[in-house]
Amino acid sequence: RMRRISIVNQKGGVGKTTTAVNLSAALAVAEKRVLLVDVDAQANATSGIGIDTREVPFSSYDILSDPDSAGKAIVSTSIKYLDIIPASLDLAGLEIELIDEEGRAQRLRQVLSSIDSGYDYVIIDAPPSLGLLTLNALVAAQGVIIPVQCEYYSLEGIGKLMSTLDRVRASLNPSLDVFGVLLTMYDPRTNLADQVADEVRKYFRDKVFSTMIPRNVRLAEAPSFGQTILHYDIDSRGARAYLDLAQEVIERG
Amino acid sequence: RMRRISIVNQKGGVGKTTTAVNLSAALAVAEKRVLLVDVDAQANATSGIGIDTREVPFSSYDILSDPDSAGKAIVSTSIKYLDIIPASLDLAGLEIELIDEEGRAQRLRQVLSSIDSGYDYVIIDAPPSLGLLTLNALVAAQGVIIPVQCEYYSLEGIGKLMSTLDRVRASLNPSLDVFGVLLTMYDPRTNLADQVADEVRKYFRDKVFSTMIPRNVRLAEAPSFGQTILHYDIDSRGARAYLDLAQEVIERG
Ligand SMILES: Nc1ncnc2c1ncn2[C@@H]1O[C@H](COP(=O)(O)OP(=O)(O)OP(=O)(O)O)[C@@H](O)[C@H]1O
Ligand SMILES: Nc1ncnc2c1ncn2[C@@H]1O[C@H](COP(=O)(O)OP(=O)(O)OP(=O)(O)O)[C@@H](O)[C@H]1O
Ligand SMILES: [Mg+2]
Ligand SMILES: [Mg+2]
Repeated sequence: RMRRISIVNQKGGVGKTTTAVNLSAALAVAEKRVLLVDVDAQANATSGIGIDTREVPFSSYDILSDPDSAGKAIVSTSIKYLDIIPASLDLAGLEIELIDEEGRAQRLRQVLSSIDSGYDYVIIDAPPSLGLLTLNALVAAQGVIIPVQCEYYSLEGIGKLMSTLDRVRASLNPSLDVFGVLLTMYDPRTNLADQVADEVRKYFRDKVFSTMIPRNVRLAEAPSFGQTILHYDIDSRGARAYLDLAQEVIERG
Repeated sequence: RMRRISIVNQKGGVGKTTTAVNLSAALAVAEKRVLLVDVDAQANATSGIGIDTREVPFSSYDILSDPDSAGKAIVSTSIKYLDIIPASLDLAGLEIELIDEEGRAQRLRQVLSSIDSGYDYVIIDAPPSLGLLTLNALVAAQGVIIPVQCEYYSLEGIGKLMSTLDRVRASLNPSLDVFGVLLTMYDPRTNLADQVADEVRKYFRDKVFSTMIPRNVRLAEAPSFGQTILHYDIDSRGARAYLDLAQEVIERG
């Protein structure tokens, strides 16, 4: 049973990629087979896991352009149980290239349904927008994890994100569900963080993970070495938080 | 002589809106007449300056759909010398709506050239992508300010941004220039910040503003009150930094 989860929020810099990369690694450490799919033209998840986008033969761009070629873009990483479909910069042009194509929002779902293998989880990292690539991530997923940075601007976009989920649920993906809401960059020394956390819990109630990701500079350092937090600094608060999150994700089933 | 500057970087959460709002306010305090233009569907600059997007009759969406209506979307703010063209959520659909329109990338430039008034500066806040709205901001501007968060992922996208600027310069806007590069969320306690700052200075040399914006929670708190940092906490390090930045911007002419 392959659990497909997209990490989405159109607000920029809230920790989508950091969550996609480190949750995937933490699930792999728990011996779950994970496929990480990077559909952001920035290709941060790809470099964050240690892969050079210039050296990959096939990327998510290729398979979205030609869904029948799905399997060939899967690359194994240095982490056991974790594979990736890397992104490439070409993705930036896909929205225009597919503008007249039938079923352009369902391409990623098509790709994932044709990947016949024993993955337990597929984790999809989306860009900071509600365009075609995020739409593909929403149509392909059974559930979404919404990272919310504990700051004001991050709260503002939630209403728009929820109405987008409603629209996708009503049209292309009736089973799309909020799998969980994750509070990120939580800094207990600021009042702002607690105010935002309270608002988010009032709105999302038990959808909010009890694990909060603390602001921890080690999380920001790890990608510069192409490593996940588990391999860069297993003793850090960031690593502990993502290991806890993986347990919660597994328990939610 | 109206100086048109766009605040751009496709990397999310690097401080584009925080810079657009607070630089505009700091220029206004120096008695420069400023028009802040919000072309991000998130409308964060609009709410950051204290305006409710639901209450504005006309927005940047309306004037981009119908450039002849330019003047009617200008709204004065509570800050003397500072007006705004607010955003609205409808902007999210504009890229698709204008897909077949001639000159769709030059609409904002058309709008600004028809605004006949004594603004010294037009500051444009762009979304975290390289789509049509950012393209409009690049075509309409004489120069760009590129905020770079002092973290690794922020470095990665700079090459792509520069090649996009080159393409726009070669086609639609030959005078497009890097007005300045701004280091944001600088935290001197981390090695990472200095490493990134060094890389940025090596690449951009004297384009980098000597003012660095420190990580300062007061900057994140101010928008929840609909206030700029100058009005929320004039004594904060964040306020000092944006006042210094405004001086540098004025000096660069
Ligand atoms: N908990 C954390 N503590 C400290 N830094 C963090 C944390 N989470 C993420 N970061 C850093 O904050 C920045 C933004 O995070 P990230 O790039 O993961 O966000 P994103 O939502 O994927 O951004 P985008 O919208 O551009 O895709 C990055 O430099 C990252 O390293
Ligand atoms: N120097 C700073 N110190 C502390 N917090 C900051 C600073 N600059 C910005 N912030 C906060 O960081 C978050 C991201 O900043 P902001 O929204 O301005 O970035 P952005 O580039 O406009 O994001 P987007 O890509 O979504 O448009 C916001 O919550 C903001 O309040
Ligand atoms: Mg990301
Ligand atoms: Mg912004």
